[in-house]
Amino acid sequence: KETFEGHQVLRIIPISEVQINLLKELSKQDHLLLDFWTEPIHDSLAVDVRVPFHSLQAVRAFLGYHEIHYEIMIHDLQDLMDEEQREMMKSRAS
Amino acid sequence: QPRTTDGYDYASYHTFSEITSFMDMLVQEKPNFVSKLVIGKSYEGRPLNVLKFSTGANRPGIWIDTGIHAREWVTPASGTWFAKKIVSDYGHDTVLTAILDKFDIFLEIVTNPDGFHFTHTSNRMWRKTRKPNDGSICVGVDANRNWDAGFGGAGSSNNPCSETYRGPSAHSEPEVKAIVDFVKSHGNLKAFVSIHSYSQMLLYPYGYTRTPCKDQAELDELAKKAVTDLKSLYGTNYKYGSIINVIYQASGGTIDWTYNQGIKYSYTFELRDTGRYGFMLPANQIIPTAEETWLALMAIMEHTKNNPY
Repeated sequence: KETFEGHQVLRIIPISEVQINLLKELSKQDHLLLDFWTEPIHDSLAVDVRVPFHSLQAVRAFLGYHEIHYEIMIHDLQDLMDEEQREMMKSRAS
Repeated sequence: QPRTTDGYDYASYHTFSEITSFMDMLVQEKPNFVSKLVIGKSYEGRPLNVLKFSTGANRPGIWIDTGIHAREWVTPASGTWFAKKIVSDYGHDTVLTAILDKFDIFLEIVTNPDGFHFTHTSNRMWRKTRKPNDGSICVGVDANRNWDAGFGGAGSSNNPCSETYRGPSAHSEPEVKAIVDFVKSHGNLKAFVSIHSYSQMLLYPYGYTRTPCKDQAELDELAKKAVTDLKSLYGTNYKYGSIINVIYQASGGTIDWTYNQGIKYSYTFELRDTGRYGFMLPANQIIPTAEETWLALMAIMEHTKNNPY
């Protein structure tokens, strides 16, 4: 079973076409194994991306260097999955 | 397992087999109203179940599907709630009763059962189908890029490892082909609603071309009404418009194909986003999500009833 310890989901708020294009470039970096939950399209839409633990530093550095604003939407994806499992088990038990 | 659909926990996420049991219970409880059609089999052999709500023969139909992207768990959960809502409200809610006195409603709760099962057992973040791709280690196709509407164009990928891989040919996925065959054989669907999550949008064709669809004005007006109704419950804001204008160019999408088949009221939803969870929307959000979406669905279904074509 694939687990997601340390994976974070970042909500990125691009403010210009330039930043959108930078995010598109980021999405082409296959080695980072990024999973875009919402794609960089235009600056009216936030971009959500799941970042594996091993890529976090690189992605944060990229965003920081280009002054692209982001928030951490999910701090540890596996924590949420574990919580979801607990909720399902609790529901079944009840 | 609950013994009746009243005992089913609508505020919890469920596995494919639990949802299937729910469907069977609903049919058993209302055999003259609800039936279960099996329109095909998934790649791994799971049944593609569709609930049919019908009060008479030879009616035009309204189609609703949920869960074509496996990890969007709130969509099949909402679909389950819709099924119970239809049964509960028929004969009590005058608007729904009037709709069901003229139309059948078809509801496919788990459109991608292999992917859905995979999210429960192996990879919660899985999106695509589960058919292996020749010559690639990557599995599955984005079933919302696999339709014969601008198939292969921009906004889909020819890389099997991409999340938006379109597949080797249009309708190559059994999960898609089953719906295609059903739509064609039925021949009288008047509305088609495909439900996704998340990003709070109600969209209409087209996604593969910037050319506006010929009914754009009416679809836009109806979308406005639907999202207004939806917002009235919990204040959830939705964007609406054509796929290509509101989100991005996406070729081979479901509702572009259904619209081109002549189903005028073709819409796709992106359900609510609390801004904190994405695909991991907590189970306590299922019922609010379903309740507000139901208002928009009712707007679309009622308009379909009142505007025959």
